[in-house]
Amino acid sequence: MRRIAIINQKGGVGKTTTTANLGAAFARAGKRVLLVDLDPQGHLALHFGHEVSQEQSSIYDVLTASTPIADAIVNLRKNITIVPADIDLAGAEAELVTVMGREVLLREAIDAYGGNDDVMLIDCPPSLGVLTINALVSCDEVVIPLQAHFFGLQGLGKLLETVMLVKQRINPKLRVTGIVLCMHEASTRLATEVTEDISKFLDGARGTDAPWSDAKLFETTIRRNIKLAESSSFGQTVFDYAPKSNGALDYANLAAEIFEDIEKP
Amino acid sequence: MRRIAIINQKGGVGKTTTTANLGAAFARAGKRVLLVDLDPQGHLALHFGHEVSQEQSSIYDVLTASTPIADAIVNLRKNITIVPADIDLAGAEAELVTVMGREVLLREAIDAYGGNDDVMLIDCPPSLGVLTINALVSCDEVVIPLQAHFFGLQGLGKLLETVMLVKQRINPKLRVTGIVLCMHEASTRLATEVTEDISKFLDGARGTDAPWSDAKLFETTIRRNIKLAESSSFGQTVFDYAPKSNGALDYANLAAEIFEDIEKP
Ligand SMILES: Nc1ncnc2c1ncn2[C@@H]1O[C@H](COP(=O)(O)OP(=O)(O)OP(=O)(O)O)[C@@H](O)[C@H]1O
Ligand SMILES: Nc1ncnc2c1ncn2[C@@H]1O[C@H](COP(=O)(O)OP(=O)(O)OP(=O)(O)O)[C@@H](O)[C@H]1O
Ligand SMILES: [Mg+2]
Ligand SMILES: [Mg+2]
Repeated sequence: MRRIAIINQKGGVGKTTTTANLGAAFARAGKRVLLVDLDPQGHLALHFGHEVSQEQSSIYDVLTASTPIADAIVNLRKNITIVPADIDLAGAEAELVTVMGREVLLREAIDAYGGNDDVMLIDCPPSLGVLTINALVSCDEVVIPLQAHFFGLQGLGKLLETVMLVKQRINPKLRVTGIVLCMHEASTRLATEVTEDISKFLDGARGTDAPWSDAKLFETTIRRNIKLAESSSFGQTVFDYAPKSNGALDYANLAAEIFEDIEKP
Repeated sequence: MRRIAIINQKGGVGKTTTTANLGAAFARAGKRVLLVDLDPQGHLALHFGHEVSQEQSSIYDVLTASTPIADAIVNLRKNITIVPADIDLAGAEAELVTVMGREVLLREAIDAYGGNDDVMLIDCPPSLGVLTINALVSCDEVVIPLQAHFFGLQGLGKLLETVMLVKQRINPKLRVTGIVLCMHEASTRLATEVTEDISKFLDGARGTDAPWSDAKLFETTIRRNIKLAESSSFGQTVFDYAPKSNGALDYANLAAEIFEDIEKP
């Protein structure tokens, strides 16, 4: 199972939209997909029209009460299951402060889960706290959604520092697979300049031993497209809601860049 | 001094852009403005071209080492001072878990500060953790930047619940002054529907004793405008960078809605 963490501590750059629609693209191409929501806002399940009830086990119980993943898992669509979040997770940062091995709790739960998925995607909150660290420890790959604005660059450095620390101290297999430009407005000068800066930065890391030394700036960019925002309001992925839109095309193309055996749309 | 917290746990909705440019609009209208950055990302100072150095005291030292605000304050422009954040603040959530009275640390520091400002704006991170709670405890007013997307509504309920709790338990003067639609694309159906839902929700609260019972949905909306994203990349507010843009006009209009004695542009 490929284990991919979807991470960026900058808010609102498309992490959840990417986890949901990339996951849906993988599933449509025949991959079995496990989604994990690590964001207390709990929006990931809503992208599929699934409202999490209080009685249902969530990722919070997995992390704090040793609930097995199998007890928290929900079937969303053909080929897609999810371990949803709920608002209790908001307290996890504080609650886990004194728990020994708090960075490996998720990895233990996933390793114990006997699922036969082809790929797991973990949606992270906009922070580099204990939840995001759990994702970095549990995964081999990181995909970074990024909005080509000034602060996109600012945050990237800090994020990569954290990836490096986790790799050095806890998870030697961790690598950055790539950066995907989201909410992209290619016609703006700002986007062009920021994209260029990211490209140069990645080129400069080639051949080094940094965990991003072979990270791609994905050719596919996820263009700004209102259908992507609308689809979640109907509890649908963009493939259900607007299958011919740029949003659907872009995520299908991104899926093909991530899995060699997925055909371009 | 009016004390206004700029809050929304949803990421990337325009909290920092609003704190910076609304603050600048107030200052241009002659108000003395104190900005406080509670976001570990530390972007607020960058909107004014100020890079925080490690040796400089920041809001982190104010909260954890009883550094007086006067020692951490930086002069940004005429009429604008800031207590900047730095990345150490990322650890504050965990560090403050066991500190007694951790929700009132900021209020104590502000009450002890003898400044003669007319208005204080506090920029919050995308979470409802201890930093945001400190802002709610320190302020009398809340302004909520909100993107008229599906998740804008989702998060609002949770945010208002938190405001209610803080009001009931710690800060009886707390009120929601208003909600400002940011990154607004008025021509989209999604924005129209979400705006209507927010409007109905606020109407339904009139005459109740909820702290949002007289919250306005500001008439001014901050329209999507690339100048607002570009200005920060030059270390400028939109009033320096593009004073004739819609971005500048919108924040000037918002300032006039918030202070009766500020003239409309
Ligand atoms: N390409 C796009 N075009 C238009 N709207 C988009 C696009 N991608 C995401 N959105 C919308 O922008 C908002 C923010 O996206 P999203 O919630 O995926 O970001 P996020 O990084 O997960 O945010 P957070 O940091 O709060 O977790 C959502 O309302 C979403 O529907
Ligand atoms: N009205 C607007 N039009 C175009 N771009 C905007 C607008 N408002 C903000 N932006 C840009 O959108 C991005 C997100 O805005 P901002 O950083 O202010 O949000 P935030 O709520 O403070 O995010 P976070 O949750 O990460 O703190 C920034 O790159 C900013 O420059
Ligand atoms: Mg998200
Ligand atoms: Mg911000």
